[in-house]
Amino acid sequence: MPVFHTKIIESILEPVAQQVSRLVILHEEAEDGNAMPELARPVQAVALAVNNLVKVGHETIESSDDATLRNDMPPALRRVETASSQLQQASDMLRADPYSGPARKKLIEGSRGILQGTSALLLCFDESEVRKIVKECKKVLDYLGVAEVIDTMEDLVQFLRDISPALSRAAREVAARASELTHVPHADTLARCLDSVKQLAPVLICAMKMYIHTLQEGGKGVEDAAENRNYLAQRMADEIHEIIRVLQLTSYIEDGGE
Amino acid sequence: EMILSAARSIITATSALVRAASAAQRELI
Repeated sequence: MPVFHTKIIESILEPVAQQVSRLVILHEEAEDGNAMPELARPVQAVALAVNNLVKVGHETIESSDDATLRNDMPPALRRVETASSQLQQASDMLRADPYSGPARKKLIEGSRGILQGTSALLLCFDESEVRKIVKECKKVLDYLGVAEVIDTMEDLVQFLRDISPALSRAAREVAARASELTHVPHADTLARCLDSVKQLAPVLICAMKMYIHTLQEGGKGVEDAAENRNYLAQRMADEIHEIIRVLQLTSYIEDGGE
Repeated sequence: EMILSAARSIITATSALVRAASAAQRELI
């Protein structure tokens, strides 16, 4: 049984994954089997749904500026279309011979193909969604990169204006993603890193203020203030890098785990 | 998202097909 890494993908695919597995077992146990019922109508329903997915898929590809999605989605759509044709062929063969072994095999292959193609398509779409979250996280990293050059209160105010909405957006999206993951250790890591980032943010701002005050009051202790500020900015950046790493894990094995 | 909804429709339709195909075999076992 495949493992689905988000709750939405799991909710879509798991029921049919179980049914296809059951169909394979039933097919093996029932070798010569009963006559297959007329499958033209359910096969036609699959074909209509496939046509709609292909249409929506192409619209998604055309409206996306994500080059990876534009590259990865068409093969997944073709996989689903091929599977739909296999189901159609199986249905035609079974109409001629309801006991046909090759038709049953084709039926299983087609069902598996629908599952695999839809799974690949959803994964491709999901990875694109992850890239959007990563982009938000990288904006925060970019802002953190300029923390070291802020040496006036005016610049600090502007820095806050820039980083606050980016940080809020990234935090909101990472929290939503964490609650979507089926693999608890990954979700926990995201939540833990996000908490650290939220705790470090006000401390970093204080450290930046402290540095500016120290600088304006003659510069005594300015090196320590700068070191403290840089340390906090680096810790925040490290937590965000870890968030990005975990966001990009779509399989448990990649994490060296189960 | 449209794509999630379209994927759900495919899976629902495939599920119905697989159920129909399984039913006849199940009678034998």
